[in-house]
Amino acid sequence: PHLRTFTDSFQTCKVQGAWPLIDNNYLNVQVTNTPVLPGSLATATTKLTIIFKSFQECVDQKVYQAEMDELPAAFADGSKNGGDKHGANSLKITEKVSGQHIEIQAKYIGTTIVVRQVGRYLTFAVRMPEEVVNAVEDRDNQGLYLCLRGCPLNQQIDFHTFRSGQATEGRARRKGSSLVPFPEFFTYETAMAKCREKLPVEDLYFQSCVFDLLTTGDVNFTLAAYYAFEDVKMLHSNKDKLHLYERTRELGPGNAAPSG
Amino acid sequence: CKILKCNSEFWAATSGSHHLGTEEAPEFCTALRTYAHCTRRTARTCRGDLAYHSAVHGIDDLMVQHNCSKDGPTSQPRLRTLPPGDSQERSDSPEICHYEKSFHKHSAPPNYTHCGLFGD
Repeated sequence: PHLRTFTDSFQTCKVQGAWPLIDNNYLNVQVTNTPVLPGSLATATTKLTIIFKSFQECVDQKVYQAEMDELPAAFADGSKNGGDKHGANSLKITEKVSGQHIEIQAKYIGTTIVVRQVGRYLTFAVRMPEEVVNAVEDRDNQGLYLCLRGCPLNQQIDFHTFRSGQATEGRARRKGSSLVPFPEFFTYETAMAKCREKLPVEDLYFQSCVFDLLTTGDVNFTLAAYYAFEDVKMLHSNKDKLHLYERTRELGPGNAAPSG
Repeated sequence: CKILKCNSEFWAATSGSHHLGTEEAPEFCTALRTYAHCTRRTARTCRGDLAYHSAVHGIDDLMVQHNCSKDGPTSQPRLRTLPPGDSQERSDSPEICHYEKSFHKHSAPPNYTHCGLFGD
């Protein structure tokens, strides 16, 4: 999936299987990503588990779990708030659109979480105070914490490399090769046109949309990128940083954008 | 069936307390009545569940052992921690449970950050 970290870095990662998105003293979020097509490097989120650790006289420990085609409007124990403690209402789950969009307000840690199901996959967004983000046991050898440290280098996918690969694979596909048929086939141009309908600014959300249409042929990913940007607009505190752009590269002969 | 929740609440309420004498210890009986009340709430969904039935029998035995009456207060009045400062202020939950309020007291408003994951 595409990841925007707490430090506003933007990456496209494989991270197939279960990975810790957030792992601090108050909250654990784990995502499970699966290939969008058999054998594809591109993965998307099919399961998400959020653990709110118990906190003073505010909340008991609460677990929220969402899977593909199952976006519950309650915690795993059936409750919708922090339990029986005095400050239990400082943790609340709200269903915005049944089966498509829920929000979790964790006032005791100043945190807001948005979970959506768009098409067949899940998206996640969070707003969290810096102090809470960095509240980890041992900062030095803090393990994987994707929202804070991004994906390991060997898990990152580079749009450019992909695009040049796509150009060749695209040609192969047109010749009716044995590649898995896509629900819909997009060329780079038609993918851009489709994404521009929802994302007029050609920033990294736009590029993610193009990447997703080229890798899956599934137009739902246009909406995934669109809602991801809607969530940024709602949750990000610096309105000047909503759009992110790729660092420009020196386009030398070896780097010219692939034809087609 | 949420019988385990009743069990954990009872142990939490009674663990760590000094050894209870043979005379009826009011707080122990209160905890037992709360426990019994909790198991009654789960009766419908726990019927047939061994943990539930053993809890119900266990409560009866302990009630007899500690000479507890079935009627009486079922839970300690919640300790109301009023926020420091204006004690007239009504708080629907302790100050500690409102990050922004408690953070605000000490310094400038907190610095928020965002993280998002989407697509493929």
